[in-house]
Amino acid sequence: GKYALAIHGGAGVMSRERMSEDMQKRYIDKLDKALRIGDSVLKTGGTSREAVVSVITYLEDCPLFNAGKGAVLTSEGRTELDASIMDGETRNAGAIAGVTDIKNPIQAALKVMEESEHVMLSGDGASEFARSKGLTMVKNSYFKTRERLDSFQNLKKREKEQARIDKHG
Amino acid sequence: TVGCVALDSDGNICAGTSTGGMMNKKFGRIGDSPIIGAGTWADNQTCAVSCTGHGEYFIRLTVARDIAAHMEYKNQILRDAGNAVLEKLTLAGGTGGFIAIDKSGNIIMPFNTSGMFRGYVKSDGEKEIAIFR
Repeated sequence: GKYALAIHGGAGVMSRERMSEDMQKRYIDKLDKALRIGDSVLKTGGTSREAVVSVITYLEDCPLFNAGKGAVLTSEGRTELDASIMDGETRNAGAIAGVTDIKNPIQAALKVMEESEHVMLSGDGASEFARSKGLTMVKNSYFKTRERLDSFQNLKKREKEQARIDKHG
Repeated sequence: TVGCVALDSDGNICAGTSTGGMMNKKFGRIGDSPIIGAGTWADNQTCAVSCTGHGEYFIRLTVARDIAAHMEYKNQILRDAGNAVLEKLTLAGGTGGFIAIDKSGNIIMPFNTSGMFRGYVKSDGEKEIAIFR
């Protein structure tokens, strides 16, 4: 039968003009691999649900994108992740929000959809649920990359400088 | 944010979205990505959608569900529904975009901001990957 799959890697991350040729190639390679993963699942009779989870798990593990490993940092300097999934056949859905220790949030969202009576779990409760379902848990430091830490520190430095300039008494 | 929408050979569609949210966010801010109807939606009768962009706008406009609603209640095809909702988003001042697929395998990937990473593949071998300005 006929199948198809589309992916996105975020919005406004970095315009093409600001990316080096090498960086563009890295992104394209990762997107290509993600498409090949999804294509392979669907070609061998896998479900759209399996394809979506396989593709997003791969993108979450790739530090180039703002999801899973390589996600941006909060004001407190940690990562907080969200994910959701919806199945068109059943209109069942699952989501998790504000988690800090689930390696692949999309897999947790899938578990919420498939193995709970709920639609969305958040924070510590979502982590407890994921742990109880045997998902891989990691320390928050797993998600942090050098690039994200540098961006965060630069932002904080600018904020501090702005606060100094804005001090009118 | 990353997202994926798919149609399988049984004719079922699915959508998923995953994100780290906004850089420097405070107060446990949650965007549209985990909110069903805002950042993610799927219904075999209409379409599957995954969004990316300024989450507060996608939540207020229930962007993902709105695309499906345009198809459901106005009998619009996916492309027209997507264009109508992107226009609403733009007029409201929201930035971002979405990917969507319908039960026939039609794909749309509209957006109104820079730095968009997109790709799709179909069973007939058609494939495209792009980084939009």
